Amino acid sequence: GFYPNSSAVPPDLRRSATGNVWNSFLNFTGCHAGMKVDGLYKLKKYFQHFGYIPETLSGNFTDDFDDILKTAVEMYQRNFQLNVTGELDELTLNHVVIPRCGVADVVNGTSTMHSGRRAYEVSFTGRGSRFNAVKL
Amino acid sequence: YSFFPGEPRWPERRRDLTYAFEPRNALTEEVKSVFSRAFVRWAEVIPLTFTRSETFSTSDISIGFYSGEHGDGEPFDGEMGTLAHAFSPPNGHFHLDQNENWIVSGDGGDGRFLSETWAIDLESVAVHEIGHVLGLGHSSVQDSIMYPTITTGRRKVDLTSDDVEGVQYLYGANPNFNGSTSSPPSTQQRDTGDSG
Repeated sequence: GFYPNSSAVPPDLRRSATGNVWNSFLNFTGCHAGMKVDGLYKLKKYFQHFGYIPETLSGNFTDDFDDILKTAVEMYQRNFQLNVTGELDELTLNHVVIPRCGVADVVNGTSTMHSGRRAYEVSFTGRGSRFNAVKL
Repeated sequence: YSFFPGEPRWPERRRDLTYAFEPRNALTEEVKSVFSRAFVRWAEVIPLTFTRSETFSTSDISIGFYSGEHGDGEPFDGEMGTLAHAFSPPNGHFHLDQNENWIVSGDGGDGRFLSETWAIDLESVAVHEIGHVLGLGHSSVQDSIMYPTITTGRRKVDLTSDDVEGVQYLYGANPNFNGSTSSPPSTQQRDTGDSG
């Protein structure tokens, strides 16, 4: 549906928090390596969709919180500048369920999200004059 | 900012691009104008032009709203979740999830609207996906257009310096660009991540 503004969305069409297809992932809060939780394979599929688990590992995901998932969680946390715990803490899962673009963050196992060139502003003080430059 | 592997971009001979809408969607002029505004935001900073075409099959960029599996192996998942996706140059395919509540008002710049409504600002998503169409990948800079997530009730349409630097690396600067973008991200935001 298209609406001119948010208040124009009919009340019966307004989404509740449970309308988010990923909200069930919040049930995994507190999960960490070594645990086995029903449905955890779905979260592995999520991470695989966005590149955090290689396509070559597709197939029979289990509900085990294994090293594959731990590595994926750590890479996700690094990309989104969360605390890198390797665990499914509340902050991480609250971020996982946010609506997002379907394009992968990681390609061929390498995250590109931090690959941009950084700008450093430096100041030089010359004889009687001061000027600034941006180094790319 | 980041790029797709190999840094694909539209070739030198294709700098005047056309875009068209999936005719089966029968979009209103109001909805189409949202995309026009989104294209303008990128055209202001790079020497590319974007012209609307009525010929969907031959346009450089094809825009369509689809539901579930729609032929590219990347099915949409219903409300929320994945909102849209686009392909790297020179593919030009730009798809949005038909099952979202899209807000098309286009009022103002970045900001929030009623957050209790689970609705997505269409122009915010359009500006982001056009970034992919041009060759940008996702950015770790939270305020940038190319950050992968968007919170419901949020409108984010202004290019940041991170977005501009990225796209100008691919295409150079629009000679008429005056260098004005929204506030740059903080140094901490840029420098706290690893190098990937």
